[in-house]
Parts: sequence; structure tokens; C-alpha cells
Amino acid sequence: PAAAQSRLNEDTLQQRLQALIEGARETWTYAIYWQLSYDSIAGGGDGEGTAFLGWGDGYYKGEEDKGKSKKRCSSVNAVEQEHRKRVIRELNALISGGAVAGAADDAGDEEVTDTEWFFLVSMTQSFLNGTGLPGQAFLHCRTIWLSGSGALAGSGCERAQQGQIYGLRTLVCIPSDNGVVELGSTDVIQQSSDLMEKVNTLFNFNNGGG
Amino acid sequence: GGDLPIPRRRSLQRFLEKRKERLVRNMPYSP
Repeated sequence: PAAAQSRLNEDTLQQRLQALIEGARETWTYAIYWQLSYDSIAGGGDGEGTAFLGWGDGYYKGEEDKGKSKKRCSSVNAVEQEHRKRVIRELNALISGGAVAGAADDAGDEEVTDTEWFFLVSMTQSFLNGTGLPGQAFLHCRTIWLSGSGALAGSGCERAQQGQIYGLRTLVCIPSDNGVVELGSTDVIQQSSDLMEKVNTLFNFNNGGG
Repeated sequence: GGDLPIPRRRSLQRFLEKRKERLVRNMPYSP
């Protein structure tokens, strides 16, 4: 039952992230749900542990769906691109249990865009409560909306600066009851209360959201 | 290969599958 519940939660998260992006007027590239968790080992095992935000789920839409024909790989030299392709190939093999053929091989040979790579690397990251962009948004319970390359680069936050290098021009973190919803876009998107209300409706599970 | 936490494994699986779909969709037609 626990596994079934976990599966249900993941599916629900995915549907909500997808609904958030696909239903938006703006062109978001991806959405990530950073989920609040507690690390009992780091906390010494004597209480509820250290609070951190870890990967809950993510939905990557990409850039080409909105008619952008030119993929962004500007920050990448040939060696880095080869490295990305190799990682994709290895991950394909890992996920498909080594039985990779045809389309999976082709997928590994295609260029990996900057935003794809940023999204992929995000899966390996987590943030202590109060640190990084998601951690700050959660601790202070306020939305952080960085719009324009200058805002990302000058934010003093490593994740935003990294995002700017990978072509993001808008990065938003919206806190919810048990986590933070992060959205990124290669477009400059101005702050909208609609989006924040939508996140409140979809992701505040404690209040019957969704 | 079995040491990925389940949420990340499923997210990764979805990401890779969608990437393949996008690549196939954007592939130029060759008769």
C-alpha cells in the first residue's frame, strides 16, 4: 500500500506540474517540485532531523514546442557536448536495463540543449532549508521571481546564476505547504499573481489543494 | 544501476522518453 500511495503521489505531482505549464499563457521551459524532507542522519537522529528540499518531481517542456527552431547550446564546446551525450546514453542504458537499441541510441547522439542539461543536473540537487533559491523561498514563505538575465546573474544565488549561463531568463520559486514549485523559462516573464494562485490551488495539499 | 531513488528514477525515465519523442517529432522527413 505504501508503494501504491507513493506511486499515486508521483503521478499526481506530474499531472499538476504538467497542468501548471501547459495551462499557462507564458512559455515556461520546465517546472520542478522541490519536496520538503528530513534527514535524520544529518540531524543526529535525535529529533525530526535537518529539513531540506529535495527532488520531488519535474516536468520538462523544452523550447522547440513554441516554434523556436534554434536549439540553445551556446555555452557548450564540443568536449562538453560529447560528455552530455555520453551521460544521456548511459542514463538510457541504466533506465532500460542495458537493453538499448534504435531510438534510444539516436536520442543519445542528438545534441543536449542547455536547458535539458540544467533540468537533468537539477535531479541530483537538494537544498537545506534557507539555502539556495528554493530554500530561501520556503524558509521566508515568499515567492522569489527573477526576471531578465541581469536579475538572475546579479541575484547572488548560485542556482540562478547557473540557470542564466544555461539560457534561462526567468526563474521563479513559489513556496507551498510541503515544498517549493520552481519554474524556469528562456523568455523574460513578468510576475503574475495568476501563476501564484494556480500554485496555491494545485500544490497546497494540506488544505485540500487540487 | 538500482541505487537511484524511485522519484528520481521515474522523473528520469519520463524525461528520457519525452526527449526521444521530441527528437522523433523534430526529425526531418527522409523518404
